[in-house]
Amino acid sequence: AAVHRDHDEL
Amino acid sequence: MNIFRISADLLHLASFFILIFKMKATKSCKGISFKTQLMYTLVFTCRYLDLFHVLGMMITFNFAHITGLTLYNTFMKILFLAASYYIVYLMRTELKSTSDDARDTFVLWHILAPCAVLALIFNAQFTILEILWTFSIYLEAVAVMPQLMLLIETGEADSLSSHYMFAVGGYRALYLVNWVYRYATEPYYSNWIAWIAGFVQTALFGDFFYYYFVKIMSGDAALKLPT
Repeated sequence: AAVHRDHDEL
Repeated sequence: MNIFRISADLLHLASFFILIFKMKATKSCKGISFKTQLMYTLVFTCRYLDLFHVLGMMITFNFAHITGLTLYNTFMKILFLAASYYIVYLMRTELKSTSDDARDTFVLWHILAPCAVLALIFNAQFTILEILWTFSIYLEAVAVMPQLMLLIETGEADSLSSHYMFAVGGYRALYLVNWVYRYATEPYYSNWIAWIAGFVQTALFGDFFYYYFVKIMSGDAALKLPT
């Protein structure tokens, strides 16, 4: 599934 | 989180301290493009809007989703926002008389409009937060343009300015390495928007990096660009 990646970078 | 990412963030943090130290020590912002610094405040403002969400969770003691990485990211985001706004504040108050506005001639619409259009077309999700995040990614890639134009106009930079440029350019190069590492180690990782923009951003520093290393090799104090 195209998990909407959470922005875990700066 | 990996060593490339951490060293990138620390190099980015160093770039703020180098610039603030230089401005405070020389009591001048000569040779520093206000427009580029202004673009950086816009980049971080559009990118870190999720801060409200995280801080909201914290003050309501809803720590279920707060991880160590979240705390690290939140701390750094607040630092980056505070530092970039402080720099713009310094350039428009205490150091206004030393500003280089006359030579800071880059037309900001030339980067703002294309980034806004691109963010509306190429994004991961058509939501306000995601479009603003994407806009900030595209804008950061070209935000250094006014500073590069000013550097070319000046023809040289003092050593602190060149170290600042190296740090702010180098951090995204380390992010590129971080993305390669994550792509290789995490099964579903893809970050093609940030990868392409980060690649362009680092490439824009390419010319500067060349002259920076020439200066380091030749032991010159100031960075010299070809006249």
